[in-house]
Amino acid sequence: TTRTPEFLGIAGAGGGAQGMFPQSGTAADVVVGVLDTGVWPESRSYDDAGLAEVPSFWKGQCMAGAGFNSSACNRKLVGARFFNKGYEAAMGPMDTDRESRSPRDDDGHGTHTSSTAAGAPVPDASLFGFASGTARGMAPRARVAVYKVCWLGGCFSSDILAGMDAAVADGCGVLSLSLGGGAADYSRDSVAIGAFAAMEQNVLVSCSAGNSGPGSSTLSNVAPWITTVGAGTLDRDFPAYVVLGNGKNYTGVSLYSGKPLPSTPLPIIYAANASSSTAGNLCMPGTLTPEKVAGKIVICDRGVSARVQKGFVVRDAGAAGMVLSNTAANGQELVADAHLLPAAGVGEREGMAIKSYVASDPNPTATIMVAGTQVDVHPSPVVAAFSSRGPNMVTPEILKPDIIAPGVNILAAWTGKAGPTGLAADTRRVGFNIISGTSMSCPHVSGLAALLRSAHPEWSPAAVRSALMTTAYATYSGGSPLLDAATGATGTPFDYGAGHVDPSRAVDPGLVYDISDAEYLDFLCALKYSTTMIAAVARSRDFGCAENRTYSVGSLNYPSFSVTFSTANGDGGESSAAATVTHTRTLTNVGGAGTYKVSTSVSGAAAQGVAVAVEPTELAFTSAGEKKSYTVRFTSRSQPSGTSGFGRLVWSDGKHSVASPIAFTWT
Amino acid sequence: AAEKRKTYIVHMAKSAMPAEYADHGEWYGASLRAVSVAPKMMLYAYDTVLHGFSARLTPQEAEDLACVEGVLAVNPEARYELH
Repeated sequence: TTRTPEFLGIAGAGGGAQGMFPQSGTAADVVVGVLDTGVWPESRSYDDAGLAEVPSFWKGQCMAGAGFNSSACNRKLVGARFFNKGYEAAMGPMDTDRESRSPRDDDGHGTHTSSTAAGAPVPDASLFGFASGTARGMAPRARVAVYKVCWLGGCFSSDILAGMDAAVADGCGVLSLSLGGGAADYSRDSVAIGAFAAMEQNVLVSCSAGNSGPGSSTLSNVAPWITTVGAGTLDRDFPAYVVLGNGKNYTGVSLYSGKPLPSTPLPIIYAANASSSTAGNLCMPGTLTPEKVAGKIVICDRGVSARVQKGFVVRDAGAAGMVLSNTAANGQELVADAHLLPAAGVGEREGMAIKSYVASDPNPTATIMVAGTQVDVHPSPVVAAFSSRGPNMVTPEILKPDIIAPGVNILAAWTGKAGPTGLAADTRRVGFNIISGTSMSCPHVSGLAALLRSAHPEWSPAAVRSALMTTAYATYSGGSPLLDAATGATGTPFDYGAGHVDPSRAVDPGLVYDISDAEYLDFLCALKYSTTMIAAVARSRDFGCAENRTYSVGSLNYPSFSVTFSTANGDGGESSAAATVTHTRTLTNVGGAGTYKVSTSVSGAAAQGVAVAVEPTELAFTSAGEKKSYTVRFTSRSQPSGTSGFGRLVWSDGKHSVASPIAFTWT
Repeated sequence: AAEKRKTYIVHMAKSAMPAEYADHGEWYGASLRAVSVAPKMMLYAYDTVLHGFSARLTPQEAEDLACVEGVLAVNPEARYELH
């Protein structure tokens, strides 16, 4: 967050988007509720200087507990609660030497996410000098309320529901959840259930998409009333150079800041050749032979265990340094860590080259040089390899993720209870840490949503999400499509949804796709949910799907399109028959008068055969709040099952561009 | 039985509360006691995002509770992970 405001174009002179967004202390005051591991209230990111009194609508509490006084809250950190009953019921009494039965963050994750969303500006922030600058949340004048629902043993749904219950009742306007579970239907998914009620009560819920990429269909939090956020890179790197004895030099990344390696090269060995384990290449605990690695640089492959733990294992075995090589699963994506020993992470290609040298040279040597912080790195953003991908396994007709935001090598506030690696052996303490994940991208969007809610208090959660999505960009400034770090090739809407968030455009989207509570209920009817299942999602309202009405998932007024073709869509049932899928949408004018014209495009060989017909092709709006509907017919011949293609549908009045991604799949 | 207990999320039809109860918490407690003699099994009563409660139940108790009038669904708790 010393870089993301600039990267997102919201770095105003006074610490954030002054020109576009109103100040606190007005009716537009927004509280961002963060359900996570708690908070380290002493962090400078919760300084409340310059903030007006806590808004009168706020009903939250500052719960006292172990090592946490109720006086820890202020006009920035307006609430702090903890929910541990489910955790302790499932796991037994917590070890109070290791974690606090209070809102205090013993882990760091919750402090990082909440300060990313709405932390106050903190000058001279850095991690060991890396990424130095002014750290600030995306909504630096919004308030923060933390709900500790995650513990060392995990996050339990009974606690998460209790946290969401309290956060909505307290008056949060945005909820940020950087957590997820397995795919489940919405009536059994506690986050989806809690988010539905939050949405009904005018609360926007932003969730992380998950870190299970780059495999397909790996998403979490896919309910359409949730804003699902994937991760992309920034234009910032932390280069390190692995210089080999043969004179070749490979660039990687590092956040190591301790005593450097000697300038004279050291022997280098591949961990697979320094272990009696069949998976010795992974540098798992207890697998390295100390006599073989002592004083050397060890090459480890990524996977299975945490990256920082591999560094600890290598150091513990007596090695001098580590080269951490990506595998095919990570491609060329470089994720930096504050390792305990001199170390560099390298891409798959560089890792293979280094391993090849080590295998071919009888006396291989190397050294590692850490080079600090580099900005203006291009291309950026690139979809993070780890970011979970579509298609949506729960409801394929809803395209997810919705959007991507910065989630790689993000600096934000940290706990005083744990070191930057989070390892017990790491006794270092830092005010800020640099970590990666969709956990980091989610609070970026939560903070941006708070800014939009502040600028447009009358917008519904769906309208805010629509504004973020339809103004997102899916190409670089030169027009070429966003890339995927996993492959180095062009990404797709299954990777980035509508694209990368662009808040300065989102504040003035022109038109929005709004969705009412009733439309979400119709969506559940379209999914053929029983009355009981609907009641579980939408609470015990007296609601039943009408027997004489046809419900369609394609009618949900979503800002993106996921079109699934199957033989069942065809009029003759034959596999070669043309199939037509129809979606309807309604646009609401949130700008001035204007006439919008539609354009469509498709990409990929399979999509070239899809005819996209929009009716009408022009929509004229004369006043704010006016609504106009349109229909899109997607017609395609059959394709082999599993084929996919993509496209884009854009309404433009010459000033605004209201863009929707399209994903086609054939089953 | 205590060892077999797990946490379940119990969804209740709020409008189905019998008139004899003064509030929903009382009704939730009575519903729980109808299937379980174990004390203090309720973890949370929810009101804002869910009508219902979470409780520690044996599989049999969960099955029995699902048949109690006013109970919409009894779902086992899930564990989530930080991303």
